[in-house]
Amino acid sequence: GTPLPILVMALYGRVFEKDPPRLGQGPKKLQ
Amino acid sequence: LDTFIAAVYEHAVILPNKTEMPVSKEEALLYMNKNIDVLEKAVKLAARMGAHIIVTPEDGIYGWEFTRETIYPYLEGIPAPEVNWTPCKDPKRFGYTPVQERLSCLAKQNSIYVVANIGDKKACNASDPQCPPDGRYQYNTNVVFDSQGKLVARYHKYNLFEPEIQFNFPEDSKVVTFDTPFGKFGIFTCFDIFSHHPAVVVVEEFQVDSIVFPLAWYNTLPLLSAVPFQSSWARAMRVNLLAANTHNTRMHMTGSGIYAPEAVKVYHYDMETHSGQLMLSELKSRPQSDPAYPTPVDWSAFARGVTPFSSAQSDFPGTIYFDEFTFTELKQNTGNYTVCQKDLCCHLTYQMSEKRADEVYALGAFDGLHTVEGQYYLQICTLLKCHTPDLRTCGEPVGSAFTKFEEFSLSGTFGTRYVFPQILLSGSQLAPERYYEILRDGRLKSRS
Repeated sequence: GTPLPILVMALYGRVFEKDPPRLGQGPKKLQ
Repeated sequence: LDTFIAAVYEHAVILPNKTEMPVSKEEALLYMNKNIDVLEKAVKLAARMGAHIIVTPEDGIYGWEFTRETIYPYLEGIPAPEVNWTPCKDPKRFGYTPVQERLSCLAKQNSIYVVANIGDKKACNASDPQCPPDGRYQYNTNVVFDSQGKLVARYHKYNLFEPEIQFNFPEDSKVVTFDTPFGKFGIFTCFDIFSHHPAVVVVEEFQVDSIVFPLAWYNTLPLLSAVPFQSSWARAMRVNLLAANTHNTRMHMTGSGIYAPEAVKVYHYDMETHSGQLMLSELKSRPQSDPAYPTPVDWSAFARGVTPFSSAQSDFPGTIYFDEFTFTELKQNTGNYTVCQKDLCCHLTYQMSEKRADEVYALGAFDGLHTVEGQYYLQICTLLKCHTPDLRTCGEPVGSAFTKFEEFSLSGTFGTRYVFPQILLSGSQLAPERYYEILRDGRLKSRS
């Protein structure tokens, strides 16, 4: 293989079941 | 059509002067038309080059520096596509809608689908308990006009980003799709890409082939830069993604591309100039028909079978974008390391060409809720170069590296099937697919 000058390598996982109801500003804005 | 030509335009938005008081409708339209003048050149050129659809960025027509009051003159009433409306033919049907008229005519006169991001206003009154005090909702809105200029899609951004105080959340998340002669499309905006609803739902339940994706994304190294993250999302979700970003080097906004599941077709990343960039690429209308279409991956299959490597190591904490990772240093030019945090264990096997004294690398694991500028749960395995040989700098943004890896294999005991693989090389360049592979058992591995 070709040697690679790596800055960063990642396996970026998202666990949706553990998310709060909203990702963004959050419920406080709604109230 | 079996294939189509997609176009994406990274636009250097002409930002209105920040004002305390709202400007007049006329002045607002003046500014929006300045931006649309630039977008028009891109649309015309893309159409001349045979593009079937062009995507332009979020906030591309008026920018993002507003309060709820000062954005009001820029907003129009945008009806639902069910009304069967072509603004270019019937501009007065829904009141004062000059921006929709102009976008519709751009699409019609150039026979191309045009995707743009504008603002929608909806009046409400006291009978609606959620109605804001000023009697209206304001929505960050993507609109799509087909090649006849007809409004075929309207999407209200569900996951507003923290600074977007000028807009309201829609009451619930709507999944918006539209059909074309070159496949079924989904649509969402910027921060939505982190979400299950609508981002995963539109792919898995609505079975779209491609996503149009206006964004105004500022890059956060090392893990949340637009091009590596969004191309990895297209790879993992196995759909085409047409990502049009704004261009503003002062705010680190750059990074657009046309990403197919099997490969990055074209991307643009430019922190040097202040100009926009048009990109085109041919895509399969149905990515599944491509022989190189990726097979499903069981991301934890390999890692579950690994006995943790027990080389003498001393773990240390480090922060990436406010998340506290557990790191371990790669002390030799070759070796096997395991680092764990909570339920997640990350395994790395690697071979460097040479171990440089002036560059330090670390393997990191994070299993937790990210809580800054949004809240979402992550499980991340990462190999990264530390900013300096001081281990306290691991996790800080890094731009260049001289250490070369001849071989690598990264895997993790993920508790999710939604894992996005990315490799960024020195100079913020994406690693071409020919240099690495993603095995069905979840390993991100160098190609021998």
